[in-house]
Amino acid sequence: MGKVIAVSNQKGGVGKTTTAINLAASLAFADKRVLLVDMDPQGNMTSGVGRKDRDKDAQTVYDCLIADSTSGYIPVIETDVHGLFVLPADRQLTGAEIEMAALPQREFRLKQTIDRLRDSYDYIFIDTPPSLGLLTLNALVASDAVIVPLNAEYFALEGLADLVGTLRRVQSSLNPGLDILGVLLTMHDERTNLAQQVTREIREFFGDRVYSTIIPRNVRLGEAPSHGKPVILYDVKSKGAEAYLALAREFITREHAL
Amino acid sequence: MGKVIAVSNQKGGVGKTTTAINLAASLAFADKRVLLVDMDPQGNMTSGVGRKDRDKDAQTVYDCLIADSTSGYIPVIETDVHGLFVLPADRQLTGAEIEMAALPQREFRLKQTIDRLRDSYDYIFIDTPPSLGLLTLNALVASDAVIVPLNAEYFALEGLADLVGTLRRVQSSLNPGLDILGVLLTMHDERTNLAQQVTREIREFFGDRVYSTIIPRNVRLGEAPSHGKPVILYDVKSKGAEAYLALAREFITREHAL
Ligand SMILES: Nc1ncnc2c1ncn2[C@@H]1O[C@H](COP(=O)(O)OP(=O)(O)OP(=O)(O)O)[C@@H](O)[C@H]1O
Ligand SMILES: Nc1ncnc2c1ncn2[C@@H]1O[C@H](COP(=O)(O)OP(=O)(O)OP(=O)(O)O)[C@@H](O)[C@H]1O
Ligand SMILES: [Mg+2]
Ligand SMILES: [Mg+2]
Repeated sequence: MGKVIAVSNQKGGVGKTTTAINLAASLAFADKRVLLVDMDPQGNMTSGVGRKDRDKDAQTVYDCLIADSTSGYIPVIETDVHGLFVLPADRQLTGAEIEMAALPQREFRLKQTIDRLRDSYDYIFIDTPPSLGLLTLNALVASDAVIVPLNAEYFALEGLADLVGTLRRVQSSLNPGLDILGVLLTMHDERTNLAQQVTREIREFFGDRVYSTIIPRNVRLGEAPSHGKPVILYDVKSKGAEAYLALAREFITREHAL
Repeated sequence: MGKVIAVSNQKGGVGKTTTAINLAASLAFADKRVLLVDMDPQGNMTSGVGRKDRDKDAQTVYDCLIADSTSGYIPVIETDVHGLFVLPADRQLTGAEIEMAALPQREFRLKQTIDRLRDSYDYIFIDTPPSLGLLTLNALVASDAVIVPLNAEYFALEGLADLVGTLRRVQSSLNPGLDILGVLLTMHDERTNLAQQVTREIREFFGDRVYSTIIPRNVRLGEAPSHGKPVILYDVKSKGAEAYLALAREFITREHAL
């Protein structure tokens, strides 16, 4: 029975997609069977694993959301990493938010598809867009837990109250089991006072839910997506790859402790 | 007759809010009368100028969008910078996108308010959220031109096609005069190959619409918002402040050349 995890923070550019791809790829390297689900109309997760320029008529997660998805084909495809799969997105997803608003069970559209996939994977990671709209809501309703990436800066810290508020509302009405699995500090430059101050505030607020693994700012993480590869395939000796491999180890240790 | 400029890029975390605040503040320092309009439910622009924790009942841009805004009070307030004003946002704006979808003229709601303000300012800058939904659409319809901030990384480059496509659609149906005023490279680290490669591609694509001023990565720009101040008030000698003052000079030179 696979565990479903949304990677979410409505603050933009905090490393959601980079975390989803590289944590998932590191777990696949550790012989887990992992599925990535791209719920961002930007399609960065899909291109980050080199699956963006496919046939125009190829099906995507959009088709699962709009059609009656309790039966029928689910367009999951392989990636370059053994054991890592992706349910891709493309620009069609931009229109989904308005189209779904008029559909029945509009918050449960993705869950219907995810529940049919759950038993085929150890872990399913869902990448979300930088907003608290219907696409992110669908991801939160379909998930067992949430990983919150955040850079140690003021605007990201300020946005946490909104995110926690949204998670509480989803817990109370749509998905009672949803919980914050972990908070991950990304793009970290420990030399700055700002990073040290914000990190202190995050640890006070979230306690031991903050991963001890911290992802440093590392240009290899910015370069890897342009080659359509997770960083462990692009440059496994880089600080970025080492950090995500360490995160995967911590993630597995915490899972066993549960 | 003031010029209205949207600061927009659906890619998250590329420096939209930082650019809107610091370019506007630099122009106010040059004796221009400038209005900031916050159309992002995160309210980062509002907190970045120190106006977030106001009275819960205080009116915001939300009230202008939802009410019939051809008459009545517009809640513009002063900032700590002489000549710089702000039409603030708060979390209520999150609901506006769904509420406006059902209203008449839903893309023109902001324009009705902006057109009543235009003659009181030299420049009006509108900050937008990291999406291409109804809030961003309202900002593009209300504007004469768009400034596109972008960090020299792969995902930001990839998103440009979507942004340019949206601008073309807005030009052809809702706002024929809308044009890209300039593309600004932000958070720039010229030592990396990635930045050099992406910068070359941006200049090929946009030609002389790319500002020659480049904003470097500078921690003072990350610190200033936690003090509720534009960087020219927080640390005017920093590289970040110097860069935005240089951008303001280039902006004014280009305006005169038009
Ligand atoms: N640790 C890191 N070091 C350096 N660059 C990074 C790091 N993590 C992510 N990046 C780069 O920073 C940018 C933002 O990261 P990413 O796109 O993963 O964030 P996001 O939260 O998914 O953004 P969005 O809100 O637009 O979905 C990307 O260009 C990415 O390649
Ligand atoms: N040149 C810079 N150097 C260092 N930090 C910067 C720079 N520009 C912006 N920042 C910081 O980077 C983060 C992202 O910038 P900002 O919030 O302005 O981007 P945005 O595009 O408005 O994000 P969003 O998509 O969430 O609205 C912020 O924490 C900001 O303080
Ligand atoms: Mg992303
Ligand atoms: Mg912003």
